[in-house]
Amino acid sequence: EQLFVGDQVLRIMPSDEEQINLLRVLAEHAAVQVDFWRHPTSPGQPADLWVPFPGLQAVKVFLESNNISYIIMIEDVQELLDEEKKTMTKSRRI
Amino acid sequence: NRSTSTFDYASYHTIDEIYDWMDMLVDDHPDLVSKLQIGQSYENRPLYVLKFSTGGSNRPAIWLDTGIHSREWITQATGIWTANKIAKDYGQDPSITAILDSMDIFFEIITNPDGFAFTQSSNRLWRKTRSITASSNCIGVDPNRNWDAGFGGSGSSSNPCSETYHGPYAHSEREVKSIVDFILSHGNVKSVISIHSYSQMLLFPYGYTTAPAPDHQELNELAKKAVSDLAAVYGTKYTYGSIADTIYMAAGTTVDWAYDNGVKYSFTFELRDTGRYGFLLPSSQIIPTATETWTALLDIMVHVLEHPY
Repeated sequence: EQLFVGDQVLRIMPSDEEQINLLRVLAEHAAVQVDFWRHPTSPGQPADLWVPFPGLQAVKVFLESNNISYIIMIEDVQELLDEEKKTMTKSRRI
Repeated sequence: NRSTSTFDYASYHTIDEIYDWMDMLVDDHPDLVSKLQIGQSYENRPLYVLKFSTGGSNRPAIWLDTGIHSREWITQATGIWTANKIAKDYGQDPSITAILDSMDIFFEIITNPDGFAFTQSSNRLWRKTRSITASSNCIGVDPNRNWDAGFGGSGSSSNPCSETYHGPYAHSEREVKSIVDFILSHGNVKSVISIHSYSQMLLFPYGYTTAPAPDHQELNELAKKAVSDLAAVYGTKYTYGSIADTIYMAAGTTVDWAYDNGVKYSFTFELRDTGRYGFLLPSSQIIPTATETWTALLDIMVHVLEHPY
């Protein structure tokens, strides 16, 4: 089973078209495979990017060096998945 | 004694539990619900559709589907709750009773069973089908880029490793082709509603072109009313509009194909976005999400009933 330990999902708030284009470049050329869970659409609309742990630092440097604001929406994807699985097991037992 | 009234709608379930639940729904509502198999997936899983009908022959129909992107579990869970709601409320709620007294509803809950099973066994974040592409070691096609509506255009990728890979040719995916064949052979489907997650949007054609659909005005008004009623339930604010205007150009989508094949009332829901979980919405939010979605869904279905064409 694939694990996502340390992977994060960043919620990015592009402020203009240039930043949106930079995000698209990022997705195409990131050293690790990243995945937009929510695609960049227009300035002010959030874009959510799943980033595997090994690529996190590079992606954050890219965002910060281009003044693209972001928050960490999901701190650790695997923790969330473990929680989901625990809930499923618990309800099945009930 | 297992039945749909003891089923836990506030939890995520395995594919086998959902298949079992389908048979329970049919058992519990034998005069209203039946289960059809419209085809088989790439890995030969059955593609089951629940048919809600009070009789007649080839009545005008509404098609609903959830789970075409397998990792969006909140959509299959919403589908289960909604199907149960339809069955329970027939004969009780005047709107759904009026709809089913003269229309049929077809509901495919696990539209991408291979992907769904894979999210439960190997990769929780799997989105696509599980078909093998000869020229690549990457697997799967985005089933919402595989429809013959601007197939291969912008917003879809020709790279088999991409999450929006459109596939080798339109309708290459058995999961898509089975719906195409079903809707075309039925010939009287008046609405197609495909439920996805997430970003809180109610979208309608077109995605493959920025040109407005001929029925843009009516679809826009209906979407406006639906999202307003949805927001009234828990305050969940949706945006709405055509796919190309509201998010981005996206070629080869379900609702564009349906619309181009004569189905006027074609919509895509993108369900609740709490800003904390993406599509990994906790199971505690299944029933609130399904409840608010039902309000908008019912608005659309009543409009379809009241505006025959």
